[in-house]
Amino acid sequence: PLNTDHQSQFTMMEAAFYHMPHASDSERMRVYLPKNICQTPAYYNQV
Amino acid sequence: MIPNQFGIVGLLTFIRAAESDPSLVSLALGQDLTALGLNLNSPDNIYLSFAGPWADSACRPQDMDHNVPPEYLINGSIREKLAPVRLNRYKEDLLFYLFYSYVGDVLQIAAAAELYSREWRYHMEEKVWISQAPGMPMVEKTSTYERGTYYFFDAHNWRKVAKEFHLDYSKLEGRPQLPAHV
Amino acid sequence: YNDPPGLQEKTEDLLRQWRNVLLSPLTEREITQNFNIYMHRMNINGILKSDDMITRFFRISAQRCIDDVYQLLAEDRLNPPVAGPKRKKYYMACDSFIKLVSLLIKNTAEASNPTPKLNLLNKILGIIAGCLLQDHEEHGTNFQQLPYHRLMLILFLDMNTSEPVLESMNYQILTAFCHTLRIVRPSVAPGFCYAWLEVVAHRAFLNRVMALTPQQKGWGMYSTLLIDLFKFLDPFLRNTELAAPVMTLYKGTLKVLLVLLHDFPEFLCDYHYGFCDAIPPNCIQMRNLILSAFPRNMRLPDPFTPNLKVDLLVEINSPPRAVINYGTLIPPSQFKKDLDAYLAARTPVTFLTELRSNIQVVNDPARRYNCQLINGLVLYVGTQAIAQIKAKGQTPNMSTIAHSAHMDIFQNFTVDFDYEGRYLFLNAIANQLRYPNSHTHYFSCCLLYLFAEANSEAVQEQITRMLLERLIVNRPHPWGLLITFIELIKNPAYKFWSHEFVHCAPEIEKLFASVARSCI
Repeated sequence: PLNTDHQSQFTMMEAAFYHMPHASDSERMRVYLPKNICQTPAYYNQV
Repeated sequence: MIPNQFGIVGLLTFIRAAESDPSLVSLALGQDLTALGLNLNSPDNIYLSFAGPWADSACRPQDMDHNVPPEYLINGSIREKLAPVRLNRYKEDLLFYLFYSYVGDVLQIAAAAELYSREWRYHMEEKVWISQAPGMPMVEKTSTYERGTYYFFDAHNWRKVAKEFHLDYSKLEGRPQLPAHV
Repeated sequence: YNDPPGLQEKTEDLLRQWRNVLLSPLTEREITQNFNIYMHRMNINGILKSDDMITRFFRISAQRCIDDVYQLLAEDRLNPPVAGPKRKKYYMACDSFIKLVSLLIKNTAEASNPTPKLNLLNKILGIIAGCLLQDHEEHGTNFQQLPYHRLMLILFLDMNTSEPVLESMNYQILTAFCHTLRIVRPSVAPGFCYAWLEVVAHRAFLNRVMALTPQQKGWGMYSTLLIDLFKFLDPFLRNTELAAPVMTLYKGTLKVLLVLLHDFPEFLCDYHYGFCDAIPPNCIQMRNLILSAFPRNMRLPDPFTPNLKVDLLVEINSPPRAVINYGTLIPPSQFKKDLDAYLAARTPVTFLTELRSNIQVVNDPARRYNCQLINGLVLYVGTQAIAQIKAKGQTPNMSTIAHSAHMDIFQNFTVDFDYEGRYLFLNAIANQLRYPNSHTHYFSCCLLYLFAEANSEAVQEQITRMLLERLIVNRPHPWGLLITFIELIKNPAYKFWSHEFVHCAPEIEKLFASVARSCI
């Protein structure tokens, strides 16, 4: 069983889980051609 | 035999549980680590294009910071003063560049739509762009397919190559649709 | 506290002026060249007149950026934008403030004097960490990692560019960031754990800490950060069912370890012991991944090679790469004195009878044995045994490892401990089965000897179970594990196939048969 300390840690982790970092949070802003992720057809090349 | 989780029977319980409830044994049987979006067979280092612990694929070239001369860095304020991106004014070369490097991005679809409007067609199985080769007669044409010599865009050698194709119309992509909010 | 009157307004005004500088159509170079004009303005406002004032200015500015992001997030929650939030608006305030900080750091004092620059860097990092911990405390589950993640990461990218003024202090800059990441490590700020791993695993950070920093001087700091992460995950990984937030962090950690295995296997070789000490015993795949690392200049013989003569391999007598202080594996105590005395004289026998009580934990509901002590004891005793065998000009084999103080201790674990204690002990031994080296060789012989000399079939079953659970998990599998298991099932001396537990169920029998087929 989790002790109270770990239980409260889990609560905070779970809260953060619902607003995970986005890829662009870790990148400088692209002012000219900003990243605009979208679902492209699977048959397009993906890499 | 040992009657608890420290013996073979205990492990057998896990193995059997794995069949019924895969989420239960993720630690004990692990996952297929080759399916985590990392190119583990790459002969080169992969950390420089590692897109982070939650990404499903590697960084694209344009996602990565390169030390460029400060003049190359576009200042946020003059962004609006620069000419907007207009794909219909660009040559095919640039359209193919955008299609092949902006994977998973709106720009890939936008470039595809512009290529389509210039009579290129994307072959969904061969995964190549194809267009009519001027002056090359069609050998055969039916309601479902046509055969003849066409240009296809060879992305590895970055050029148009003439080639004989049996074009099954059902394998050619229709007009690419830009996402509603773009 | 006690900010001078008007400082808040002055700071906001200066930040606004700075935003205008950035919005002016100046190029990057012009902004840098004109920066001293802006610094002069800060000076007139008294911001640069004392260390205390700069600290206050940084704190008020950082808080301003953080509040800005919280407000934008709150607005988006109230009126969700149609086309999904454009994240870049969250970045504006943070990015422009960090640009100001970076230019201040680079332009403070002359280029050849790094100290004032590093003081400013540590100051701003301390303020970001301080605001984060205070906010984490106050906001609780409403804490937002985004502003702190953005401030820290953009500052790192700015400090990581290859500019002459930074080159001379890259190592100190990296140290400052590693210290800050320790202060806000997941067990202290669990609400920041995902952003924390984003920063720790960022390609620019990996590049700096693992590759660019000379003589691998960043590796020790990085191993400490990873151990912080394993320790945080530990209590949540002990159960078989992982909650989604835990699974996400666990899988993210696996990915980072995979990148390290692929690009920096020597790093995992060096720090494997500390990592396996912190990873819970049931995280079999993660541990296998770390133990599978081997130096890139080494060619591993296929474990399934028929008649592979392990003891004839060139590397088998060389000690492994490892950054371990063997002297401190076991904390100085009466127990350590008794252990050394027993190893030296193989008496008193009471050392053995009291061994279990020395290792058991009585006042902790989450565990009954001191796992770290078992791991340390096994490695300490094993390395002493290897040294002793080597000193006699011998190599480890079934006879040279037998009838010794070292083997007395190991056999005591098999006869005097219960199932759990024995399982943890066998795990500690199996954690040494890696690529060809003297430890892998000795501990492989050890395991096979304990199997052959076992006084009960239960011991043999547990040895088999511990090997099997490491083999049925998805790849990768450590080389030393494979050769040990193959020897066990192939060598008729161990009578492996005669045991009931080998035939207890069709799946188990099939597993053994498939391994047997692969190596015959």
